[in-house]
Amino acid sequence: EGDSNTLKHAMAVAQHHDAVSGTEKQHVANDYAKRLAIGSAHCQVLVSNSLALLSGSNVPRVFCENLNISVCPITESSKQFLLNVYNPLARPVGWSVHLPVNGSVYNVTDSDGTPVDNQVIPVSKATQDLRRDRGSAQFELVFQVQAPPMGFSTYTITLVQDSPAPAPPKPG
Amino acid sequence: APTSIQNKYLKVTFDTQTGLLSGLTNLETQQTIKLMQNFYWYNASVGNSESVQTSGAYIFRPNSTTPIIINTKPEVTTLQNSVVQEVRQWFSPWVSQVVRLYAESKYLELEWTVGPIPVRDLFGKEVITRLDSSIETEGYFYTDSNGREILQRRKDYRPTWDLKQTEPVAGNYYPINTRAFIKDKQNQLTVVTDRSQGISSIYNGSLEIMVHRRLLCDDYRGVGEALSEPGDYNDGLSVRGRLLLALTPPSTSADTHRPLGQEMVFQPTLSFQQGAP
Repeated sequence: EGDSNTLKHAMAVAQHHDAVSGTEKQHVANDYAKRLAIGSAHCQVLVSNSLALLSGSNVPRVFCENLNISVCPITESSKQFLLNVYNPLARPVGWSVHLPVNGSVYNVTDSDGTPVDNQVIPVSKATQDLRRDRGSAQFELVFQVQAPPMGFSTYTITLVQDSPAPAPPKPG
Repeated sequence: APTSIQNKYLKVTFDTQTGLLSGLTNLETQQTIKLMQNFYWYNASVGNSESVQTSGAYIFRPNSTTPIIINTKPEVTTLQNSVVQEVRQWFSPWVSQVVRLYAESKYLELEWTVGPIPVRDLFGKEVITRLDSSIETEGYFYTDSNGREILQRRKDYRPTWDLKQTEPVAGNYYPINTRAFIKDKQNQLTVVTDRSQGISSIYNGSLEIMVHRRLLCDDYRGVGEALSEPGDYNDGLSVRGRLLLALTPPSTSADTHRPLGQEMVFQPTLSFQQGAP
């Protein structure tokens, strides 16, 4: 079962103790981080359950916490996967996503089956340095998603071609 | 570096010799500013003859008013396609940045990556990025308070008492939670951040944002440890964050930065499922 209380409590502890990095000993900072991570995991179950109910799909849903360093096992290894975008704002939003992938050509469609313009670009050197042994994606799939107010949209991503690789970035 | 990247809303120019940002144009309003950006670090004070106070988690106290530049000429690579244009700047093994412009966006994204900060030279480092613009600010800039009231800040001045400034850099730093801006009669440059940081405007037309710090001394405020987070591999913490820049007339700037701030704080939640719909 998911819940949001665990995160609420962890956040309350962090706020009460002014949990700004460096204003506590490192082992205490680690404890704050652990409490927040556990709270976040409980929320993920809650969101997952809610989306399962709303979408009518019980296929297991995963969250990728390291997308900012191009790490996401499901997008890196799958030939076909779904992306769910939940928008917490009370107005429609457009948002650009970068998904770590290993193929070079992908077909992206929205829930109506309409193709979405997308591009595959190489993962930057800085990202490769940051993630070290945590992922192996060579590329990022970039496209813009739209999501309705306080609702979600679903995109289908299908691998079209494994190779050849896109051209590397041009030297400055 | 490329001469410029642009979409239908923004044009971003680069100095082809250095690879650094050199200008920003709002194509809708036809306003242009000079805009240079780079990364620097302040050498953390370990105390001096005026005060034994060291720079630490609670106390920001650089030992000089002049920050040290990390690289005047970063290595640059570019990517341009129909969805996104990127200029990737590599300043050093521990500082890099992607200047990113999406096809449909009215703001410029700067995705910075800093760390692990090296400290083998025994200098604590407080890393900043500074935006130097042609906007005539006359010592004023503006920061938010948790995304709500935006307060005017004036260099070496406090509105409710006569300030005797003893820390020319740190004494002008303020918190930024979601946004800050500088403006003159024609132009407003707004910076939206993805996290709370420290910000200042030491020079006219400039904004400097502290993005990361790693220190070697405790600041005697009770923690008893230096701010030197170990990170995953015990060689220091790496941090990646984003700044969004918007150039607008002052009178309409809130129309841009309010939704932008909301979108930054309440980002969409992404989840994935294997297989077909």
